[in-house]
Amino acid sequence: TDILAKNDRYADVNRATLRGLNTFAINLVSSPGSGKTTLLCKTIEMLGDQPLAVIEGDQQTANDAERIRATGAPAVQVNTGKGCHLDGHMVGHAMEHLNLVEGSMLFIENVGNLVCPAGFDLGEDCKVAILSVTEGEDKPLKYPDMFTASRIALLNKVDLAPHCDVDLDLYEKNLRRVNPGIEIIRVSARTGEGMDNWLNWLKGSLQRKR
Amino acid sequence: TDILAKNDRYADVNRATLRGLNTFAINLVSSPGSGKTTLLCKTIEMLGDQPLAVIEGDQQTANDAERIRATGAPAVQVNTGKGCHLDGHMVGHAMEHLNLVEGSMLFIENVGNLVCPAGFDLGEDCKVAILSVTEGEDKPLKYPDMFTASRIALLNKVDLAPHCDVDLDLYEKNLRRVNPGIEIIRVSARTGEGMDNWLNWLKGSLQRKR
Ligand SMILES: Nc1nc2c(ncn2[C@@H]2O[C@H](COP(=O)(O)OP(=O)(O)OP(=O)(O)O)[C@@H](O)[C@H]2O)c(=O)[nH]1
Ligand SMILES: Nc1nc2c(ncn2[C@@H]2O[C@H](COP(=O)(O)OP(=O)(O)OP(=O)(O)O)[C@@H](O)[C@H]2O)c(=O)[nH]1
Ligand SMILES: [Mg+2]
Ligand SMILES: [Mg+2]
Repeated sequence: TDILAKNDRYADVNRATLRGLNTFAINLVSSPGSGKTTLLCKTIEMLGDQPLAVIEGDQQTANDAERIRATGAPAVQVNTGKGCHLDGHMVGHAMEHLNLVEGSMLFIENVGNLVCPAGFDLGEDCKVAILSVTEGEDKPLKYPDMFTASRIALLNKVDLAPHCDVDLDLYEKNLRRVNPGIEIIRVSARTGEGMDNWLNWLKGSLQRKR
Repeated sequence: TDILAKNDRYADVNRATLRGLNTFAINLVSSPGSGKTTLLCKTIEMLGDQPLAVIEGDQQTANDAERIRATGAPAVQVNTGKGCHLDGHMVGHAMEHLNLVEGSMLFIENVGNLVCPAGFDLGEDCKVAILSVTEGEDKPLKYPDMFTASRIALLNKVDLAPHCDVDLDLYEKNLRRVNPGIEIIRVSARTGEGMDNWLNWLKGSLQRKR
């Protein structure tokens, strides 16, 4: 709780900085390999000339930051070593290395982990949780804190659904059992299905923040 | 480090208990939804009358323990609440509720998490890591501690590989980059592909322990 209180102080500073820049920030969370980076790359392509930046969190490697930079967008890579989640201090530091302009979007891709990031505020406007259709319909029930803490859930890799016997309606039902108010969009970062809905949600959220 | 030392004392007690029972114990680790429980159910079916038991770890619900019990095998469910991994103390407790006989196999399914369980000894003979082919070939590089700590990696859901453009040879290459000695078996818990190799590995490991 002392660690949490210390974290929240850093997170509050980040939140105030982002407020001052009218910048909409999301904390993107999911299991390893659910498609956070792929979705971000696709999102960046579709956002065109919207000013934006990315903070990448991983135990090791700069793989994800490199994939983001390949789209032309600025990205800072944070390596947590043994750490299982980004924290407010790391994000504050990373923000100093980004030239955020007025009215930007800031994407923070957290370490792949459906448990630990739930309790750590980074100063974001909201958490966006990604679930892959391949992970199984009961995941929201088994990892509830992450979905209680998220404003919206993206059901990704819907292109694989036909090969998985997954029940997408049950998946959504379970999400709403844990968090009745959560928004849900079905997407494929690979084929582009549902991505327009996701982009509209993003742009609307940025507008509402101004 | 104090937490770790305390954990290791409990783990050592577990290890001694299992040694005394000539019981082979694995700590099954993976991301959420990579297929641990499905693989265990399939494994239990194929093991026939081999004495065995399962300890299930999850944040919430008894879903996995119920799935195991549906196969006829005994299972104890541990709920960690906000906790992101099983520890030696929880496992020692759970073992008291299982009637382990001589020459058993003990399967410990850890909380779905590719980061935190790496550092927590439970008293097992070895860690078995599961990766789904859908998660992406760079996962071993990005979450190295888990694969350095594992004796064997199961590449699961190979039935989905044709629909994923995944490069399984690269996946294996990355695993061996991180842990040159790691064993690898390609499986599908769903179709049964590769499961004979996995069963042989298990039975051989039990034999070697005696
Ligand atoms: N079929 C399919 N594959 C996808 C989709 N989105 C991502 N993938 C694949 O899923 C794998 C993992 O994608 P990533 O974007 O690296 O996942 P991630 O969540 O960023 O992973 P970490 O950052 O390591 O936790 C890659 O092989 C992607 O090509 C999708 O919509 N459909
Ligand atoms: N196509 C395919 N699907 C699989 C395979 N193995 C498991 N699944 C599916 O993957 C989903 C998740 O499986 P689980 O066994 O619940 O995964 P888990 O690792 O135990 O998940 P947690 O315990 O919640 O971390 C389910 O929908 C399974 O049917 C496989 O070999 N092929
Ligand atoms: Mg990523
Ligand atoms: Mg399971």
